[in-house]
Amino acid sequence: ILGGRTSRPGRWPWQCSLQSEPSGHICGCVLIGNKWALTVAHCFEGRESADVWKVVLGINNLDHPSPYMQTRHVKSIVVHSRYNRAVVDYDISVLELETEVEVTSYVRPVCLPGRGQLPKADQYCHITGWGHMGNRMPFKLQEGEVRIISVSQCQSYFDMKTITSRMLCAGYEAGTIDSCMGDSGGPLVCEEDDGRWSLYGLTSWGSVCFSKVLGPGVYANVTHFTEWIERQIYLRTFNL
Amino acid sequence: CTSTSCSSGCHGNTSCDLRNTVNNCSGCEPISLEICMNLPYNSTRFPNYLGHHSQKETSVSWESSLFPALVQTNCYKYLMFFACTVLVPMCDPVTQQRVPPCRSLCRNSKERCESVLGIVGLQWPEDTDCAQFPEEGQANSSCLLPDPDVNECSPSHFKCRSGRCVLSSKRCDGHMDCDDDSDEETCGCVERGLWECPGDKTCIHHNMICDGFPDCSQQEDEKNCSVCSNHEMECNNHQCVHRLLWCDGRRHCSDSSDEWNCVSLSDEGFVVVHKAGLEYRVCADGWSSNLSSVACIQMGLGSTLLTQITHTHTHSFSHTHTLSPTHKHTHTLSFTHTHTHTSAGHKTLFHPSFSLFVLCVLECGRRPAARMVKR
Repeated sequence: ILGGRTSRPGRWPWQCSLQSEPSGHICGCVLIGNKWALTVAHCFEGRESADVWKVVLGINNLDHPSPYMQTRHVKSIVVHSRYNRAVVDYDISVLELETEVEVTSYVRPVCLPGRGQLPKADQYCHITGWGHMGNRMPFKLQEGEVRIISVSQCQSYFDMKTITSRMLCAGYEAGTIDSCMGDSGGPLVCEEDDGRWSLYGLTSWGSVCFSKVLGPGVYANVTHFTEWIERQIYLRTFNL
Repeated sequence: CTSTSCSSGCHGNTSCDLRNTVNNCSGCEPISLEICMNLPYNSTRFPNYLGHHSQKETSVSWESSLFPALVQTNCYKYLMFFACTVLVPMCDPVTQQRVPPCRSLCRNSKERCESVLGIVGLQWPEDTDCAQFPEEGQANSSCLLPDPDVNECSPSHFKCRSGRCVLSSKRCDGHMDCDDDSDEETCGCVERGLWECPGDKTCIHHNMICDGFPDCSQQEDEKNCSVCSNHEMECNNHQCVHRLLWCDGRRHCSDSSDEWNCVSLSDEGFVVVHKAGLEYRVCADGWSSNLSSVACIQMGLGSTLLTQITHTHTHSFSHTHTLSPTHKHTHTLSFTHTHTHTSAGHKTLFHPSFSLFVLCVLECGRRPAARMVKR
């Protein structure tokens, strides 16, 4: 996260780290149920097998295991069948954990948005992750507050790409607070009126975040996939 | 070697992996970078002249966005050709070595286009120092110069009638980008080999029709995709499956859509099950709270908050009666199995009975309250 700050432990209990040996942390992920997490499809390029992945939750400092930490192997990975690697469209995956997590103060699922429920343009939301900070990779979870940007305004930043309905943009023209490499798959969450937090985006792509090129970050638009997500969970819960 | 990493030491050298045979040593690899797929050469070798180690790294690099955008300014006729000789250097199939661009090509590109970048506050990519490239005709070294008829635009561009290149995302986007406005001509879907959505006139690729994903705003691309007989129902991917097989706990549509949404809550919160394509409200007889939690989980709504048995008054509904579940651990009992334990009742007209009301709640999105620490 560029331009963010270090998070207090427990502040984002749905944030998880998707890890694979020998690299360790590869991508972010988000807990949405006791056995289910979301991340982006492009994290699995070249590492499609569930066997090589594990999910670490309840952690703040990647280098210091916490007493609240929980680790789960990945039982199955469901990459969206329309994931398009060239244009990074339909960039979403559902992760089934080997066993249920124990819900604690430090490990809790985030809410999925209702069907058709989108964040308002110019609303402020939060991104988190252990990705590049512009000058180094952090050990401690970083957080940043970003503003939701309309698709038309977002398209103007990206000549070479098409911003589709499966994408959501957030950040700032100057790119001052933005997600970056290593944050992929992590959450963009917004606080609802009732105080609960809902997941509206998964960090997906953007310009080369620690270069001169500016502009917002682009996130997988979770609202577009809510029905697809619930369907994948149902089909696997009931062995269909 | 089959892996280019061995190519430098592969000639008779055992350092290569035994599976590699010395006769297909190759440092060359086919070009897969979309913006350089129309070059006079079709194989490349990494690392490239920007220090990238793979085409994948190059495809997400800043330079692979910068050069196509710069080409639109028409600053230099052969800029795209030069950019590709740097991004995906030509690989000589005989020597397996990279062939660099000639210094003059680099110099011309930089002199004419660097100032344009300056206008928008950007710099010419550092790693493209022209001194590293040989002069054409220099002894013992070959270098690349463009043919007069080389493609000035990449496959990611639309070529205006005037010869200029604009990014393909600007084609028919409602804005005149070409100097002769030709990017906004013949914008009909058919002229572009696409299919037009009847409702909102958007264009979609033909392979998106009847593929199970609605792409038109009124979903016309997913209509009239199959002709099922009366006793069949249409799957999401347009297969036809006998209606008695719907919501029977086993998958019959290859996309399993015959087992989607078999349980739902009506607007008032009554449990509704779908059997053989018909909708039934569940009677309360024989129901257990375990089944409520299975129903909530099945609907992706988390755990049960409330199970209530309610008189059904005036409406006439078809009802199903829940037989006592045969499984002891209903939690493992998939609701669709329970489902088959419900027998479709007959349509009851004005017969008061007890319907099932369930309130599910998904405990989510709550952060622990900040702990109070005396200071």
